[in-house]
Amino acid sequence: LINAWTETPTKWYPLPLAVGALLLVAIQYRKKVKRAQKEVQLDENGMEIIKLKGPWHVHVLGALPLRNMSRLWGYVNSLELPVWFRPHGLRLYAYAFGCNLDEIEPSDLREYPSLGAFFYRKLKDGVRPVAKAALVSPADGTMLHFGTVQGSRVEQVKGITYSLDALLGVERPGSPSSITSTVVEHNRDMSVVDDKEFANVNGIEYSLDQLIDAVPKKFGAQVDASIVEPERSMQDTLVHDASVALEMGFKPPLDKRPNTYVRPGNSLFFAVIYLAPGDYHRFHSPTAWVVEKRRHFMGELFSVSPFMAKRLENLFVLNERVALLGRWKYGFFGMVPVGATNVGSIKVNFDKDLRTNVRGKRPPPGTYTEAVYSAASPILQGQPLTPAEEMGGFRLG
Amino acid sequence: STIVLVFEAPNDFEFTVHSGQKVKVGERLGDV
Repeated sequence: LINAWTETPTKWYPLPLAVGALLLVAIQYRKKVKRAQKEVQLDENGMEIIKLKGPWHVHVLGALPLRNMSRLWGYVNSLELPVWFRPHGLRLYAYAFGCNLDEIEPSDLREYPSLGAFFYRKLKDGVRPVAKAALVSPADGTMLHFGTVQGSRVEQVKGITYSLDALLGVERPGSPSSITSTVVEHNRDMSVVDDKEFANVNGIEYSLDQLIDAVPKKFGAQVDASIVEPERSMQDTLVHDASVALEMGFKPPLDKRPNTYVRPGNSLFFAVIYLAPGDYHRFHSPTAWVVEKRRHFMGELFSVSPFMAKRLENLFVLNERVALLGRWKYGFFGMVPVGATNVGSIKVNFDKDLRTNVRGKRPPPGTYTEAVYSAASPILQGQPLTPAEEMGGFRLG
Repeated sequence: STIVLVFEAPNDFEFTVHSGQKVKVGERLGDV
C-alpha cells in the first residue's frame, strides 16, 4: 500500500464537458431546493402553509404512522405489571433514564400498576420550592432555547424559525382555522358571590370593586354552572382567585388582539423546555395568570428531541399541541404543551373535555378546536392559576 | 414532550437561565 501510494504516478485527464455541465446543473438544483425550503408559502387567508421540511430522513419519518404507533405505545405501557416485577422493572427504568426515586409519591414502587402510571408519577410536597420571580419553570426539563419573537417568527433553533400565528392560531372570520368553539363549564357556583362575602372570606378590609376596577356588578348572572365542587369550597375558590388577581395586578381580558400585539415598551418573549423520557411529566403554571382559552391543534407526533428540533423545520407547528392562551400582569401569556411520539396524550386538569391523540380522520394542518374558560371565574374571565400550581401533564401514548 | 412559552413582558425582562441548562418546576426562569 505504501509503495502504491508513493510510487504510482499521478496522471491528470481533462473531464469531458458533459460531466462539468452535469455538475453545474446538480449544484443549481441543490441551491433551488434549499431556497424553496426557506420560502414561506401563504394560503388565500395569508396564513403560512405548514409543510414537512427537512432532510430525507425526516421525510422517511413523516411517512410512518406515528399517531398509531403512539397509541399502541400507550396501550402497551398501560398493561398491568405483576406486583413482584414492579420494583425491579421500574428501578431499571429509573436507572436507565435518571429518575430520582427519592422524590416520588407514593415512594413504594409496587403501587404503580404500569409503566404508564409511573411515567405520570406525582412528586412529594415541598420537593420543588417555588422561586420568587416573575417567571418560573413550568416543568422539569432542559431549557432548549429562549429569546424574543422577531417579526412574528419564533426561533426553533439558531437559523430555523416558525410562525407565531401558526403556533397559537389566529381568529379570522370565515377562515378554516376555527372548527368549533365551546364554553367549558366548571363546577363552581359563583352566582352568590358579592363584595361582602369576598371581603369576609379574605378577612381583609377591601371590596371586590376596590380590588378590581373593571368588575361588572351583576357578574353572577352570566354563569351557567351551578354545582359546587365537593373537594373545593367556595371559600377556597375565592381565596385562590383573589390571590391570582392580586399577584397579577388584575387587568380585564385582552379582547381579540393578534398574537403579535404588544404594548409600547413591551416585547414578546419565548422559551422552549424539553422534557426527556426520565423527567417528571406533569406541568405547572409558570406564573400567576388567567387562562382564557385553549386551542387544540391535532397534528403529527414527531419526536421533539433536540436532534429532531435541529433538523425538522416547523416541528412545533406540525405536532399535536394545546395552546393555552390568556394574560398575566404584563399582558399576553401563552403556554403550549407539544406532544411527541411517546407522549401523545396531553392532559389539562381544568379541562375535562380535552381529548388528544384520538383515533379518526385528522383535520387539515393549522385547524384547531377552541374552548373558552370564561365560566371558570366570571370575575377574572378565565381559569386563574397561581405560580407552580399543577396544570396537567403528558401521558404515554 | 416540549413546552413552549410565549409571553409579553417589559423590554427589560431578562432570562436567568442559559440554553441547555437543566431546570426544575418552580425554578426561576426570568424576571423583570
